[in-house]
Amino acid sequence: PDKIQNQYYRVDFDPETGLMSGIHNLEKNISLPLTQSFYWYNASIGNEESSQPSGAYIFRPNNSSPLPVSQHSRSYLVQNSLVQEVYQNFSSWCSQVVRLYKDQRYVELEWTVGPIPIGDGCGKEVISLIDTKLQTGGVFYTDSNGRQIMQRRRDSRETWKLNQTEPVAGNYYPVNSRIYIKDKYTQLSVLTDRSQGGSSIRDGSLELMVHRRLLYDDNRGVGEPLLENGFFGEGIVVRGRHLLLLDHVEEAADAHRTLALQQYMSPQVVLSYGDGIPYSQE
Amino acid sequence: QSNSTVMRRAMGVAQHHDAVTGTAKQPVNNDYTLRLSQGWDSCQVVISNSLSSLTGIKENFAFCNLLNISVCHVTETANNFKVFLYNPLGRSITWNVRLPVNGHAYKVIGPNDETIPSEVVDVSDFTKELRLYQGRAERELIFQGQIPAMGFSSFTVGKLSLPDRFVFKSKKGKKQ
Repeated sequence: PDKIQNQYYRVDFDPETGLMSGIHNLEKNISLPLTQSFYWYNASIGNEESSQPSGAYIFRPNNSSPLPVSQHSRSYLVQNSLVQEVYQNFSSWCSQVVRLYKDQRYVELEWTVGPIPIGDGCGKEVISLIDTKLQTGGVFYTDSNGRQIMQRRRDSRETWKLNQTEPVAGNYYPVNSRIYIKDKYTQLSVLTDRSQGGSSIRDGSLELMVHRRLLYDDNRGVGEPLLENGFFGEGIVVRGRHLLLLDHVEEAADAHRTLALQQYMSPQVVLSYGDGIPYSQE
Repeated sequence: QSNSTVMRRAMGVAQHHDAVTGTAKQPVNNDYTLRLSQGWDSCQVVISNSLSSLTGIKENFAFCNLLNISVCHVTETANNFKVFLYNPLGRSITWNVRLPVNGHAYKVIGPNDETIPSEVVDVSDFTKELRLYQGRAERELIFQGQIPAMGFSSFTVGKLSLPDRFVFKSKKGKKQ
């Protein structure tokens, strides 16, 4: 597949790598070249600078550069009138569906990650990373329980002079419902369906941690590594959604606030065989 | 008897900082999960009673908690079923419904007896693999439902038999 499109959005794919290569808000005539893929940070087990390993409390990768789960994805397209989907398979434990429903003013990414393999002896902290050319000047935004949006500046704190010793973890922030980056004209917002950690480690990039599986305790009290084994001892699988919105800066809040509320208070689906009997409270 | 207190208690326990951040020991996390699950089971009775009052029909309501991996006993096994969508928002919305099914085509009737456009797509191999032995749906039924503000819509879904031109005939003349 090279693209999917509805009346509001178009998503382009690189035919060689199978990865997303751009999104377009057709209604507002905004285009943003980007790449999106899954990477993992190799969890630190302690080094010369600090013996602190990555664990339940502490996120501490042993390198600032995440490793790609795969350089490309095997993809196929499902195209109907109500929904268009590109299924991307990155590895045996990482896949994603890029989805556009009819009349839908956002792009849906449904990711499935796990069980994270640990046979190589490496703890892994898996992220979904979006890279764009937006000139963000080290600034990104995360929400605080879906209420106040906080401006975050890379390698900086608002009220004291920071000596940054952890270039990745020191720039991670809680994301309860959304994270966004913007330049003067364009804003890319990502809504989450659960609380995650997120950051913008480089200008124009945006990342969210979707899953982690670690081999060592971080010596902060829990006394065991973050190593959920699941039913068969191979680790657990998580499936979640990220919703992408591309908009003009001054109009973006209208879209992401409305959609985030709809995600947070989403409709309840109830089913029945339809063989009920008449009922009244009397 | 319905009671939302079980969920309120579970939510109260889950305010502990270890529950919020996931830094508890694994058996403690399992206990948080169990309490929330029991709370949700209890709330399902509350919702069922409410829906019975609102619709005037006492149904055997089902809440498919594994819809995210395309598992739902009702929709997988029944030829006809009803779908209720409750919208807690203060504005009407359109919601995309995806239900695991085994038929090839379905007719969806909306709250005003109108036919709602629907499609059936295959469940991905990845989903089939990860749901293990829990569900057997080969396909998913997709339709878009309009739901009023702070209210509900009900949809009736019926399996369609394929027209004859889609049914292969073997050399022996038996329909397959």
